Amino acid sequence: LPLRFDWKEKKFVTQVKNQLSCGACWAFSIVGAVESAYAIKGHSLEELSVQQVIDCSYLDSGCNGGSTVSALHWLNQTQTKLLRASEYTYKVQTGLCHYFRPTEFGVSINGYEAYDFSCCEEEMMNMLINHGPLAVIVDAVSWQDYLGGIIQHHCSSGEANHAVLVTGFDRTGDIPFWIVKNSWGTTWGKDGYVYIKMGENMCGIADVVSFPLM
Amino acid sequence: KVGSKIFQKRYQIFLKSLQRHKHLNTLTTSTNGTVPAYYGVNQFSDLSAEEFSNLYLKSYSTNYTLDKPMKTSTVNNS
Repeated sequence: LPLRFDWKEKKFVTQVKNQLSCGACWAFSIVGAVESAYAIKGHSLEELSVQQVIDCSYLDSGCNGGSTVSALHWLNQTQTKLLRASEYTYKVQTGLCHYFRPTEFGVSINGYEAYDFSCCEEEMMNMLINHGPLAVIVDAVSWQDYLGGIIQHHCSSGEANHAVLVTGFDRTGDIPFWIVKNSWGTTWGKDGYVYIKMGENMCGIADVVSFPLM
Repeated sequence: KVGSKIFQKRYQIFLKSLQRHKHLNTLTTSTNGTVPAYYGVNQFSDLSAEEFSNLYLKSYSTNYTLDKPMKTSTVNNS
């Protein structure tokens, strides 16, 4: 495994989004994973519709919360084609699920995988490299005040409340860390990203790890 | 408006968040070559911890059987 790897540096990760006052981090996380997986498969990097997932994933509760794994399950089960974000725009609230006539463009998935890597973050690195960015759930209570640097304290495992996207890792320094894309805008954290210490399941980052198959 | 009730309420929450930043920053450990996490004023500093949690921390792990396995793969299943 390389000492440093980041899908963002390889231009396979879309811009950081801002969920604003809608609790749909779970949708931002899995849409980010689908965007990257689609691009890694050789397509262009497209911004896909988070609002479509918020409105249509009946297993979840839209802006009132949801689960990354159930959203992936819905995507796979229904073979829903995710539209471009510009076609099904973000409304910052849960709305009615809109059905569009089949168009030339839409991204569906061919399956998904979900793991508990709390025992083995090395395996998680492997998955990241082989499959693309990983949707994870974390304890983000202390992230309210985060400005930058590597999180090594003030985080619990087994108490997940927020979903994010792991895009890479860096083991070149004394403290190895995961590179994580958040959905609270670019003014939060380090240009919208947060760094989390590897190897101790910090913030529960390895408890529920999922990704789509393309 | 400065001086309004809502301003006073937000200002008190903001002052509390400054105390919280101080506490969070005391436990950071600096190591050669790495920057430990640091905490301070950002766009959430005038929200109470409860408000922040109610607005932004809305993801959960469901009882869904596919949610907690050591390994679940739709490819393997098929």
